[in-house]
Formats: sequence, structure tokens, C-alpha cells
Amino acid sequence: MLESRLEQADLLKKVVEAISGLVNDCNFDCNDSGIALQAMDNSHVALVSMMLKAEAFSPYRCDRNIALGINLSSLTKVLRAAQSSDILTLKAEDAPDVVNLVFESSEKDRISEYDLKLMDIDQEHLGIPETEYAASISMPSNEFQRICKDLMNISESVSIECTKEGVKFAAAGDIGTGSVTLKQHSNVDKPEQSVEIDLSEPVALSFSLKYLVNFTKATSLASKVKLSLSNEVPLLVEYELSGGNSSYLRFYLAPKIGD
Amino acid sequence: SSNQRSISSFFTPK
Repeated sequence: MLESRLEQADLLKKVVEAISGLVNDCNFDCNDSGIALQAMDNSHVALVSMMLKAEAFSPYRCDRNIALGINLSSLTKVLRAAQSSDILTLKAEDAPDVVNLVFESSEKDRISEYDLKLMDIDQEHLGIPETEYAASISMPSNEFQRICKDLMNISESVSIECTKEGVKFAAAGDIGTGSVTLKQHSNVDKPEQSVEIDLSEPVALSFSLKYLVNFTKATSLASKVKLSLSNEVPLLVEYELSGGNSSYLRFYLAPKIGD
Repeated sequence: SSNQRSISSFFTPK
């Protein structure tokens, strides 16, 4: 059986909010190392991959592999009943028909309990190869969100060009063109404001802004975002979850080709 | 305009 307790319901609320624009139904795969999720969006352009390590919970118990097939809009409805600071416990039997969610307020002696019906989801798992990316950029997550939203006013696609000079996000549309260039800089007082660029060779790729803007719904989960690029492979957009236990929310986006 | 690639053309089923 599964029994996992999260100190802050907010984490799950935000993860579900961040992915529900891309994915309708998906399996939450639970085993002794934690809860994982992998799903393609409906148009098979993007892939979401989440890992919530057992260490993110206290306690965490899952002795068998259990797949919780969940409709995300139904889960969103249930999670609306959880206050952000509630303690959230997920429970399921070994071959479950439902997942049980309990929200506890430590201040108010209130316990809310919901059973969410599960569904059978026959989901294809994709193997994601280990990639040595040609460029990786770590930057403030809110800045990435801002850039994507601003450039979406100009065009439906953005080119991301990374050289030793910096990283340039550029868009060209009917009304004109726009670009934002970021150079590497460190902010000693506010490290979350730093921009770090790790480059082994120059990269230039184009992506659909609609998907990138969708990914940035995860902005409130982490102060930093990491973009990893290599020519001719999908972009990786990564948010760290719940600090320091290597839990993550990753989005992969296939590039656009031609012009 | 440019062509959108599919993610499954990069990542193969396990």
C-alpha cells in the first residue's frame, strides 16, 4: 500500500496546476523511491516528467509498484479543498480503485478527507536518453516567464541562441521583432537572481512559445529554472522541487525546424 | 512558417 505525507499541500497543488494545461489524464507511478509521472501532451510535442522523491515526504511508505491513474481536472477539484499550508496525506491500497486524500490543518484541528476515483490509463513510457547538453542556462524562473510572455506578443515562436556572449531569445512576427539577451552574471547577495551559462558549443534552436508559456505555470514552484539545449534535440526546462532532495518537474519540448 | 517536430521522434518507447 501507499501512504505518503506531504508537509505542504501547496507543493502538489502547484505541480498539478503546472501540468494540467498540457495533460488531461496520467498515471502517478508510486514505488519505494517515490512518486513519478511521465506524460506527453495531446499533440505529442511536449513531455512532462515529474519525480517526487520519497525524501520529499515524511513519512513515505510504498511497498509495491502502484499506478494511480488520475484525471487531472478531477484532482484539481479535490485539491481546491486543501489550504496551501495543510498537511496532505495520499493513501492507496495495492490494486486501488480510489486514492484517498486527507488534508489536515495543524492550527485548526480540521481534517478533510476525499476519495478520488481512479482510471485505467494505458500509458506509453518514453525512454529519455542521458544527454550531455551543449548549453545549459540557469536563470530566475520569473525572468524566464516574463521573456516568454513578452515575446509571445510578437510571435508564436522564439529562437534561443546561446553563445559565449550570452543567451538571446528572439521573436519575429507581423508587427515587428523583439529580443532579450541575458549575459552571465552572479548576484552574491541574491543568488536566485544570478544567470549562469554553461556552454560547450554554440546552440540555436526555435520553439513554440505557446508550450514554453505553459511550462512557466511552474514558476512559483522554484526561484530558478534551468534550460538545457543541444542542436537538434528537445529543450529541457527544469524546476527543482522541495529543495535539495533531487525532486524535479521537467518539461521537454521538441524543436521547430525550417523557416 | 516552420515545422513543429514531434517529441516521440526523439524519445522512443521503453
